[in-house]
Amino acid sequence: ADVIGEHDEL
Amino acid sequence: MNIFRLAGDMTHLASVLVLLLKIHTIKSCAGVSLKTQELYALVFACRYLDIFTNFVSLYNTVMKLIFLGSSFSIVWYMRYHKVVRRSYDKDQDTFRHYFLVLPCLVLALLINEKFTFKEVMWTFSLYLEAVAILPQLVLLQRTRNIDNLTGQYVFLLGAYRGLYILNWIYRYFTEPHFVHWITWISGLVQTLLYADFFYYYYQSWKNNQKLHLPA
Repeated sequence: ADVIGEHDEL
Repeated sequence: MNIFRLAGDMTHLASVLVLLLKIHTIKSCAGVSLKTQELYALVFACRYLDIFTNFVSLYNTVMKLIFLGSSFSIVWYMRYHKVVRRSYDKDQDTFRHYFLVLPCLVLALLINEKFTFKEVMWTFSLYLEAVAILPQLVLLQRTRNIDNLTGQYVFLLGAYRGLYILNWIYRYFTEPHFVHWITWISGLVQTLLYADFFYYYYQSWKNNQKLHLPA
């Protein structure tokens, strides 16, 4: 689940 | 997670593994720019500051550890390994990469999404990653012909960035609030830097020649 707002990409 | 991003991460992983494999097996780093590798180590160090404080997913954490470990071990090999370091041609790898670090830091202080230490360092790592390949591309121009592992390394890096652009397009259309101009613009600039390399890489592949870049 991609965390909203935080940087979830490498 | 979408297929473009997964493919992008896997391509990025492949690029560092190709490089580590080359250096570890043939104990040579000929044609590899240490400056680019140092910049990448700095990029990951600044980007993954939150690796232990902000858990996104197991995949995310594992990949961050792999990227940190591989980039620092490549730098270690090229600087300190008694055999590998001899094959590093420092008089060719002369790009003053410190001149890249400062402008990226200033730009990150000026243009960022949130003026906090972690966010500025994260933005700095984005801008720095966009230009980190420059010493390597300059070195390839100098040494003219490229051994195919280094060529593959740069090709995979470019492919990873291209796939990430597809990932951002996909996320823009599927996630309503997903807008990150800073990421998109710096990612686009980075991918454009590879464009001319791709052109020569494709030409050499098509004509089945040894890849060499024009002086």
